[in-house]
Amino acid sequence: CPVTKERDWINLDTLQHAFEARSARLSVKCATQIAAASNQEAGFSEFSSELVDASRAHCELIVVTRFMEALKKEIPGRGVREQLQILCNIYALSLVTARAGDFLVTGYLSSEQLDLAKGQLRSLFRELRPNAVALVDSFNHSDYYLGSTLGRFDGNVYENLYNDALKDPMNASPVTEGYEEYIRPVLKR
Amino acid sequence: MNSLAQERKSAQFDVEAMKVVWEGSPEQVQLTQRIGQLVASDPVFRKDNRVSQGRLELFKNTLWKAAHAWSIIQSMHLTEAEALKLRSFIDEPAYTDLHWGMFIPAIKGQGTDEQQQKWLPLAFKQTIIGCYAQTELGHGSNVQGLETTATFDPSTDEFIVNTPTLTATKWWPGGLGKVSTHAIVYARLITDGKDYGVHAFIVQIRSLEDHHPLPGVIVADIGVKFGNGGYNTMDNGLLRFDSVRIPRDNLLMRVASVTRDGKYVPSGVPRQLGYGAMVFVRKSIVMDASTYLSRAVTIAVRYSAVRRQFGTEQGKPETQVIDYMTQQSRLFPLLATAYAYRFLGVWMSWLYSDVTSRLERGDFSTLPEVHACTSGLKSITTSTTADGIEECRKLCGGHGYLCASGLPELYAAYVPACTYEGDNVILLLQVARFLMKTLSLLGSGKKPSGTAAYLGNAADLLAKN
Repeated sequence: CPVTKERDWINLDTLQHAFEARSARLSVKCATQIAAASNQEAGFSEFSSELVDASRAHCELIVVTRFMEALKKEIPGRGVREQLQILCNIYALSLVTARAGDFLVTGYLSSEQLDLAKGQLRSLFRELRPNAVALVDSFNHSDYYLGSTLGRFDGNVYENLYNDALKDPMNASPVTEGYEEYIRPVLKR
Repeated sequence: MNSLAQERKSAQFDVEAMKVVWEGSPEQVQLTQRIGQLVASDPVFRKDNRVSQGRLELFKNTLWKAAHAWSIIQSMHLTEAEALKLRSFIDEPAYTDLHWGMFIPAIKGQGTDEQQQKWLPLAFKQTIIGCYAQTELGHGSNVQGLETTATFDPSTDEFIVNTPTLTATKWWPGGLGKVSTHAIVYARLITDGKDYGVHAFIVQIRSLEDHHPLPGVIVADIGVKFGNGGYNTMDNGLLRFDSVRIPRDNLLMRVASVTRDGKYVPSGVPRQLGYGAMVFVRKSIVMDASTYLSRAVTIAVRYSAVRRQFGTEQGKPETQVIDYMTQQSRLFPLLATAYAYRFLGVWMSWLYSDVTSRLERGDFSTLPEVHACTSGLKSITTSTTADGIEECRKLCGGHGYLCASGLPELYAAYVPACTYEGDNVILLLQVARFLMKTLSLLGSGKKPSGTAAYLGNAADLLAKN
């Protein structure tokens, strides 16, 4: 991996190569282990956990490359491409750090390069931060569809949580059903 | 100015243009707003009381909504795209999901032209309601292990569908328990004493007159499922057959047919033809993953901007939790993932079109690769989304546990995706078989293609170590 400083990590070719290398190395390692087993099916069963890791790496590579491909197309709108670029880098680098074991065990990355990835990810978070709310607004979900007091578009969360709580059927009367049968006798004792 | 209004002022891009990227076109944005408004303003589609309803009330309420939606679709002459949008905005798992999403595509994919002409008009008008009965009580991902039999009887020109064991009971199909009149039943085709493996049959299970189960059919709901709401709005069913007779041409015959005298005749169309329908279903699953994850992320991002905790300087408000790196490092990758899955879904739509056009030309060359990659993508997107919704709940602190957050119900409705179409880990093992086979063929000079093309470069990817 050619990364020597944090900014090197936001090169799409570098990222794609890292994911391809991780996937190829995990797959080849599994194939070698299975080939060494007494028979193929026994090997497949024995190394099924490793095979799952290799498959996941292959699929995550597909997602990363599809995101990168989408960025190669024309994307109109002020600042839209830049935000998508940040999101793509965050997606890929968060996988690099989350699956650090895969990258380290296959010898593709050093621990220093992993630290650089984490540093770059923090920078990307800071770049994304001012746009986070607008980016979720872009999903175009209505309040009805979200069905969430916490996620209301107007942000008036606490007033609505409070008022809705008071409207809950449990609060229909000041003294609860069951008081006479089950609470009063206890209190009397 | 409240927190979110302040946040929106700081945006550095055109939100309306980003909506077009997310939806795919300005027309789609407009469609979403129009149909979304239609659903939100109709009191029948109210859903804020859903979590306090009991199972039967919940289920009946969903039937009411589905019937009301159907009446709107017909009276307003909605297009297929508008009807699909309407059903998705109602936001409740229902028998209609299976009827339109599985029953009809299965007939289209596996029926002959004549069979499609017979069954599709009935299904489109909902004169019949169908579901997709594959999974059995003792057989999930392993379709080859299914035990239900369909034995041809040449004396009456009928198949006799039978449930030979308890574990052969059909179990889980959505819409089967109480609503569906018909089912696509997967059963072992037996003719002339020989077992030809699992095939798809259309079996009528309820009377079209009084909706009672037909003789020999035992059909029922499988019971209460996880969470408030979720799949409890739907009748996932069990089904048993006691020598139920169906006409010979109820076998979906695009891949193979049985003649009047009981001869099994493959049509020459590879069995992998069914993979085309699977790609369609998986494409929809990936799109759903991006939608569900985006809903959870919207809730968590907005509330993280509203919520303030700690970090006070004298006289100043507490810090917005979205400003904490610990919050960002959990939340922003999920926000990015929602966008990543949307682009993946768009690509899978293209992939489905590509596979379909190839199949029509008799080109089956890309099917193994497409089948493997789409099953793996279904696996990782659904697992990540289910985990992501739960992470978003935790990112909202204690309030995320309230049903008012919308997150518990969202999770309950989504998490079954991890086990339908096959358990996610098993699906990854299918991908692994494909990867191992691809590597084993490298030595013979066969170049991998599509999403596995990079493996052709494996030597280089390894050598740079």
